[in-house]
Amino acid sequence: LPVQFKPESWSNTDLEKVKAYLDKFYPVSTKQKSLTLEERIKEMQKFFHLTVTGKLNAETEEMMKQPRCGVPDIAE
Amino acid sequence: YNTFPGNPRWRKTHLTYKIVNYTPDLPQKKVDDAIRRAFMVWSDVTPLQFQRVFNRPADIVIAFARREHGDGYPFDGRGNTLAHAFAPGEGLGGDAHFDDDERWSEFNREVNLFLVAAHEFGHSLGLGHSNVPEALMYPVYSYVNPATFRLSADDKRGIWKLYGRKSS
Repeated sequence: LPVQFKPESWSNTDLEKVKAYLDKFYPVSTKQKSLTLEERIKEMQKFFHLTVTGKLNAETEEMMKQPRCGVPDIAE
Repeated sequence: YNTFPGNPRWRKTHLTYKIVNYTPDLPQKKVDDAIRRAFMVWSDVTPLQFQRVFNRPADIVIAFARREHGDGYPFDGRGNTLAHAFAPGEGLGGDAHFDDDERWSEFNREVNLFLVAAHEFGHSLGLGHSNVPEALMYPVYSYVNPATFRLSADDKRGIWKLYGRKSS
């Protein structure tokens, strides 16, 4: 069975950082409130043509560290 | 390319801009020139014209700021977010803010003001982010030589959708 991915294995700071990044650049609208963290990471990975895993792998973490514009990537 | 929801755009082609303060990282003349050239990136390919004004309201207000600066979208210190801008509209609409905790430069050192300004003015005109890595409207900063900078086809398609092409 695919093991249900548990972000608990991340450090709290990683989790906070990822959520802060996604909240800022991939804000969820009211109708998307049920999106899991994994689904939101996939949305960001798709935008940046990264491997879509829903996990905070090295390339995703690296992209989140890049200097960038403060405007969200998905129009809200 | 992307536009903003509802495709907000300016309903006129003659737009004004005002620089309300300066970064200490560059001589003011260098900032003026970088801003002027950044607007030219868009006026070169559309019917848009940009006029700088000094002591009266402007469509696009340009400011350098740190951390919380009154628009509800605080900057975050050096690195990460470099700048942001607002879609066309009244008040804050069209305005562009640059994080003064960055080191702004006119060359390849630190953050090139011309490149970031040209990107932010794309937002000021109604463009969202592009997922084309070579596009100016790609959200992540990367240096290209301003002297040889060219808008990508994706950027042009986006701005032409909003304002049409520059008539020959």
